[in-house]
Amino acid sequence: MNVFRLLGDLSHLASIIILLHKIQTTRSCRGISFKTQALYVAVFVARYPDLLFRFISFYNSIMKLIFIASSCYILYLMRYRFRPTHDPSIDTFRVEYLIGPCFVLGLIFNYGFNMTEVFWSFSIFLESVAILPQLFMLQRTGEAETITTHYLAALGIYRALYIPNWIYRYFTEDGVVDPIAVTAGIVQTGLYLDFFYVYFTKVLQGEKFELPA
Amino acid sequence: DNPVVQHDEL
Repeated sequence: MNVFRLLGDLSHLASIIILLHKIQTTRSCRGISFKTQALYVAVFVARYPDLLFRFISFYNSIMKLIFIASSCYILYLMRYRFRPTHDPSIDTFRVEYLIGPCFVLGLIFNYGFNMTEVFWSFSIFLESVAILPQLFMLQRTGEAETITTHYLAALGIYRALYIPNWIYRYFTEDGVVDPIAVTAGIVQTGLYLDFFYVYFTKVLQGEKFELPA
Repeated sequence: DNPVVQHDEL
């Protein structure tokens, strides 16, 4: 564990808390892509079955349980509690175009041809693009509530912080490198660059998040 | 079998 990874994980945790806070206080999931949230459930369920047979640390297990439980809870809130506030007509990204190719990538690139490793790889690839339905929705509506942009920023910062973590680990842990996670992580962070630009130049200056028409 | 990479990250 190093400071980059810890701050990254905490940023991930913060993003979930911000999203829950937004849904509960506005009593609405307006502006949130159900598809992206469903993809995160798929990511965690595909990646964390190792909870059952591999113990890494107390921290690791607790975080995994939190991520699985909170992502399922968010889906429940969107699907049942606040269902009328979700507009499927703007959440139209075709997720099958993400799931299929990611699964094929998982079959090709993995650290062992077995269920656990293939699903692990699949989850890494899927996580890297899971934000696309959300960004697509943002692009369509052209604006976002400020709290929603804080959620997205925390989520983007989480993956961005994993990059210095990998560099740090490479130098401190005898050249250790995880090419699948690193490649997918760089792609994932890259997807946020446009968003980050608007977030840091507008939202953090007190302006509303609006994309140029 | 031992995975090449230890999946110790989240």
